[in-house]
Amino acid sequence: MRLKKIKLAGFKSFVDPTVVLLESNLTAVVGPNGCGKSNIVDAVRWVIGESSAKQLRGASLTDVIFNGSTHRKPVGKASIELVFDNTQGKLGAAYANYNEISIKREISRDGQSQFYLNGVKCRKRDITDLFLGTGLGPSSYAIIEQGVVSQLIESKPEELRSHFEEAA
Amino acid sequence: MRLKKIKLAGFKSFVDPTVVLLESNLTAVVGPNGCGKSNIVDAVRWVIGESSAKQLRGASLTDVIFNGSTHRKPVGKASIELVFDNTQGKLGAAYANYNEISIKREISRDGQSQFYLNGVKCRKRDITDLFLGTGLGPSSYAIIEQGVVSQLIESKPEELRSHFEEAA
Amino acid sequence: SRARLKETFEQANEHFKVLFSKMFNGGNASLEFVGDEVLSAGVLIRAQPPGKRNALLHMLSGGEKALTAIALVFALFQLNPAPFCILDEVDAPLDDANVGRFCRLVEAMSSSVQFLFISHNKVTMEMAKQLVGVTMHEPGTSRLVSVDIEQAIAAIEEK
Amino acid sequence: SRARLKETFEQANEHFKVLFSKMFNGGNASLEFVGDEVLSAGVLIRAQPPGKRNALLHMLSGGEKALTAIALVFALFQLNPAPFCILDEVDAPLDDANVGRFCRLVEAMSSSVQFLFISHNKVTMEMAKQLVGVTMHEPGTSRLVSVDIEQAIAAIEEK
Ligand SMILES: Nc1ncnc2c1ncn2[C@@H]1O[C@H](COP(=O)(O)OP(=O)(O)OP(=O)(O)O)[C@@H](O)[C@H]1O
Ligand SMILES: Nc1ncnc2c1ncn2[C@@H]1O[C@H](COP(=O)(O)OP(=O)(O)OP(=O)(O)O)[C@@H](O)[C@H]1O
Ligand SMILES: [Mg+2]
Ligand SMILES: [Mg+2]
Repeated sequence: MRLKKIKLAGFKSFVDPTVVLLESNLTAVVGPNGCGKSNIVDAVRWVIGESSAKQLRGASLTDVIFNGSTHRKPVGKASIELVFDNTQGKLGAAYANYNEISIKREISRDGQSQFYLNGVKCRKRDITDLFLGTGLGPSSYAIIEQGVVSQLIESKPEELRSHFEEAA
Repeated sequence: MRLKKIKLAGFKSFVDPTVVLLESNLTAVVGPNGCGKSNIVDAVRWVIGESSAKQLRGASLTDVIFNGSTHRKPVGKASIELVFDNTQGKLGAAYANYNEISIKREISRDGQSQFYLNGVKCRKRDITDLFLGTGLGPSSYAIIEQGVVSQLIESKPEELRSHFEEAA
Repeated sequence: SRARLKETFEQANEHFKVLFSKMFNGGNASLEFVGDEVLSAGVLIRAQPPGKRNALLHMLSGGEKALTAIALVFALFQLNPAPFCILDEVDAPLDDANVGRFCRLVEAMSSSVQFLFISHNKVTMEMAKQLVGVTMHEPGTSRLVSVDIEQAIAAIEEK
Repeated sequence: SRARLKETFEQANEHFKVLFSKMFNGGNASLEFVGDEVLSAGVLIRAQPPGKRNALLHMLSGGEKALTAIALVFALFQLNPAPFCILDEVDAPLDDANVGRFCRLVEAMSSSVQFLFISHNKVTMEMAKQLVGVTMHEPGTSRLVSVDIEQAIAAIEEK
């Protein structure tokens, strides 16, 4: 299963609909300080179910919604979609027949989130279940945010254990 | 008042007596990962009175004493000396007449530290008093350790205040 | 179950030892269980760069800690490859020789793992097969911009 | 005393505003007292890079936070210059354009402040008037080695 696309709209500094196409296994995201690179990482963590505002560098969950710039007004909604190529049928039993799997999350100013699986409304649990046991679960070792690489090995022995459970 | 020399012996990875001569106002310390650059920064913090082992990346205060390598045995003592050029007489009233001021700290395996001021034994307080009000006090903004530059502005408002008191 | 976790742990330890010594060009590392009961034990990491006696994590340098953490993440990936791996400036504390070793390891793993990485380092950018440029031409709003490797490097050199 | 702290604070705020906009080529920043009583008040930092509406610290990027912190430290130095300033890889999160701005600021301040800095970045090394090389030729033990700038850069390029 390969991640093909990341679609962002109204999410943090990506106010206009933007599609990041991932065409290789070695994709580098580059650009000056403050241009929005780590916001793309936050987008991926958010759509797979991240529920802590602090982990997303915000004070509240609605901080992920574009809150304006000198030229633009804030918007009312943020949405992120990941599109996976599942032609090898690796993902969850129920979806083994789908060649493409898309997961999407939207949030509006009232703080309510809505999840979608292949365009159909679903619960957050359906998304987190999809990734259970793939290493992308809650204590995921697959995403290393900025500045925390060394903290990974400085965490307490109990915390480290959860990474092994995730990998088991 | 300029820092002219840093003398290290038995301190962390600097087992042999080493003198760092500071000949300009723009001195860069360079070298591969793990070669001992940050140990020099720890040496300066330690000799001016740092008392927290954790701040010195150790579990106990005697962790600053060279504890061996594949070719060398551990040693029993660590010592750091800073030599200042005080020809402009900027440092503390009692020492205004000295052209050179040297502060030194030694520690042995029993954990006992001994401070020296111009070669004469003194108390830790004599050293910390020397730097009082110069920005090198306990909440010093003059030394930024590795990896903590952003934490400086993330500290709580009360902690930030102590930097201003130091500068006042 | 207990047997499964124990087996996972042993395998992770094997991978970690191999990857650590690739990252450091030698040295030793290991993972140890802390506590009697496997199902509630913690994990302790020992890491000893080549030539050093110390194996305690807190005495490692900034760069040595980053390399050790990367070796651990990659060991977990070899055990159970997640759909993708995202690395946000993990090469920032590394000197150029270690950035080179890191890149060679990522390249080798990219045959079975999809990497998305962020970096300001030219050596790491050159490893990429695809570059995604992000810009704030319009201040405050992010947009993608197509970028090729010469352009990215030139933009850095120019400034 | 209260009046002295208030005055220090006001001056620091002035310096901080100027240095912030030098570091960011624009934008606004300020320091605010939090709480009624000056002698026990906390300090809140507002930092707004050019073109952005947000001025809260937690929403800044990694590089923006480092630049803001450096501007604050230098503001305190302008208020009360300590005998020296030691910077350990503060340039690691910065892109090359910001490393350039950082170096120009350090150079300007070096007429009255003694800097000792550690870096793996060639641009920052080139700013130095004196290079101190550290090596572990004998594994596990540190020794100084004389290094000139061409050598330091070449050693980096080679690897
Ligand atoms: N909800 C939001 N609305 C508008 N802008 C936002 C929002 N959340 C964050 N931002 C902006 O996004 C910028 C940070 O982007 P990001 O952290 O992705 O930068 P980066 O490219 O990773 O930079 P660096 O190289 O310094 O790490 C900040 O300047 C911040 O103001
Ligand atoms: N008491 C000690 N005895 C012997 N070696 C020590 C002692 N304390 C620390 N060390 C060694 O010093 C090394 C760390 O040095 P330091 O942190 O100065 O590296 P550095 O040059 O700053 O590297 P980086 O570029 O990765 O930050 C470690 O490998 C550690 O084992
Ligand atoms: Mg970032
Ligand atoms: Mg270091």
